[in-house]
Amino acid sequence: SITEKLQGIFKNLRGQGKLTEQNIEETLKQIRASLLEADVHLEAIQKFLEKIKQKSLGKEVALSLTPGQVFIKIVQSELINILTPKDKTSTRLKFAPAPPTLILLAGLQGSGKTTTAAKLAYYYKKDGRKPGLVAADLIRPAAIEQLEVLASQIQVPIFKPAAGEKAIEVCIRAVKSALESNCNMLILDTAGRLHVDESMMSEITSIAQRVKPSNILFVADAMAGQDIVRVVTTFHNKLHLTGTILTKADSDARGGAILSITSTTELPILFVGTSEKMDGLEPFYPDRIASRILG
Amino acid sequence: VINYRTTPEIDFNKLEETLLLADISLQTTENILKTLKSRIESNSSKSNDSGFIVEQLRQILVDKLQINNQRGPLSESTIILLVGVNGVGKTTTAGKLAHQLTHQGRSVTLVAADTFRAAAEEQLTQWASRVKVDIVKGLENEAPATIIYKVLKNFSERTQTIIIDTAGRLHTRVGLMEELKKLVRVAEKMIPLTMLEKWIVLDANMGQNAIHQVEEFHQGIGLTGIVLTKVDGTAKGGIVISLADRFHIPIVYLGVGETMDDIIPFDAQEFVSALLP
Ligand SMILES: Nc1nc2c(ncn2[C@@H]2O[C@H](COP(=O)(O)OP(=O)(O)OP(=O)(O)O)[C@@H](O)[C@H]2O)c(=O)[nH]1
Ligand SMILES: Nc1nc2c(ncn2[C@@H]2O[C@H](COP(=O)(O)OP(=O)(O)OP(=O)(O)O)[C@@H](O)[C@H]2O)c(=O)[nH]1
Ligand SMILES: [Mg+2]
Ligand SMILES: [Mg+2]
Repeated sequence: SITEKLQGIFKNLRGQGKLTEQNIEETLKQIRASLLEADVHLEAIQKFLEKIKQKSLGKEVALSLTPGQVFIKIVQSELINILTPKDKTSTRLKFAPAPPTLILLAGLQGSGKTTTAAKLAYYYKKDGRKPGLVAADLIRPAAIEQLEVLASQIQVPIFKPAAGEKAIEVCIRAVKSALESNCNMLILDTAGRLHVDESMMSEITSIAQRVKPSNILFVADAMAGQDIVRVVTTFHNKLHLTGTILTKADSDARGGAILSITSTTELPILFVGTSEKMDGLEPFYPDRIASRILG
Repeated sequence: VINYRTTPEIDFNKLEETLLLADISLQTTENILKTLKSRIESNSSKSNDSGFIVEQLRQILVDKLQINNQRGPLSESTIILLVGVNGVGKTTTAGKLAHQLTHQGRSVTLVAADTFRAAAEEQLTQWASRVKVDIVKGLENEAPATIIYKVLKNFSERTQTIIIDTAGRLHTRVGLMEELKKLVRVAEKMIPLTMLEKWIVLDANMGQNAIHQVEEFHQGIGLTGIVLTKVDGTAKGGIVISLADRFHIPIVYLGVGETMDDIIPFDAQEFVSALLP
């Protein structure tokens, strides 16, 4: 792990009074290697190392600590700092002043949107709310059936497209009839799409503009690599995302993607997916994710 | 001694960046650049020729993908088992592959061995009707190993191509990996090993975790191929270069979209051209 590596590098710096450009150079290289292995974006790493350097140069090392220990603390706290939003309330869902509260899910193909939609419904149902699911993926074979099965598992109402209805139309209809269907919250599941697919990006942008959800969440796969920053930036520019959800965090993927996403967009991370089951959704804890990114 | 960092036309920092941003691991990137530098040194007259340098880099990458990574054509009767973690594109690949292999004149059957995920069978059934191919589904609560056993019992006499779609599973889930190993043991007892293909499906958007996935699946069941999907996005899928280096499992197909025609046989030259800007 990086903490072990850092301990190792700093063994021979014991007794040195200060952290200097020379003695941290090698360590910064090790951290860069570890963060690349964790799939943190190259530019986010650059930015991170700059911050670490600033914070550590010239720092006096108390006699009770080794330079390595001081350094590790700086690295850990900076990671947690990036992952923690400035506004603490932003990690909670925005509830609409007048119901229904809307949550629009967006993301690449296969990232876990449909499963997450149902998990969110289950989570907020247990929280005493009245969520409904909207099946707005008209592209993937059996996408509607998939959400239907999950909706019945958790006993939550579902709005499915009528014959010939388009994705935006089922969303509009669901919003209009939410209250009469006893729903004060709607979670809109959309088709997976590429950020570079103009017609699909325009579809979801129209949905967002029309129904004005107070929550537009990007669903990101924990095993995503370097390109995810480009993807999320595009989604963010078009949709004005309000937050992210990290899925498949139960894998052994280090999850550096979420660090890059958060470092670039400063979007709050609302939830983490931790299994395929309906209760596999947890609120986001910065320190847990920080320690797994470090390795 | 050539100082690469001040060579105006070729900036090695930029090259390193390009490779890393393509999801090529740091270790693989460093050894690629080391090989590149030694080629430039043994051709010192070309040390400022950026065209020469890029061509050498291209060749290094193509070699990594091709050497020890070639595979012959599929056998006349073949069983293709598609495995991999959640959401990578196994079911969609099964459908596309069924379409492509039908067009090659084969008689293809799809097998829905994902009995776990919501509407997984429905999804493959819709694919089967789309590409006009037979599909075998299990009975209520039937285990994947049983479904496969039944399919392979009827397999022996005809020349046939069978494509088996399995449930997404994280390589870290011991129980699910055991289920998969059992599936493969059943298959290996019933058909000649030369007919059994075990392909892992990887998503081009994935980072370094792909290495752990291949490691575990390969150790568990012995992979004979890699399918890389979602290459139509902007992720480069460079992780396959590190995989080629380490595992020598051939890349068989690329998924380039969501419709039935969006699958192409892997070509190292084209793949590398798309990777280098
Ligand atoms: N282990 C694990 N699996 C997950 C998690 N979230 C989703 N999955 C699985 O990932 C796969 C893809 O999930 P979906 O919900 O179908 O993904 P999607 O984004 O809706 O896919 P598209 O609609 O095709 O874009 C399924 O097998 C899910 O069970 C998670 O947090 N952990
Ligand atoms: N753009 C693009 N999308 C793809 C490609 N292959 C699959 N997909 C999409 O990725 C999503 C997931 O595909 P599936 O075939 O359901 O993936 P899977 O591996 O079977 O998922 P699980 O069974 O849940 O583990 C779907 O929306 C597919 O349409 C590809 O090559 N390009
Ligand atoms: Mg979906
Ligand atoms: Mg599937």
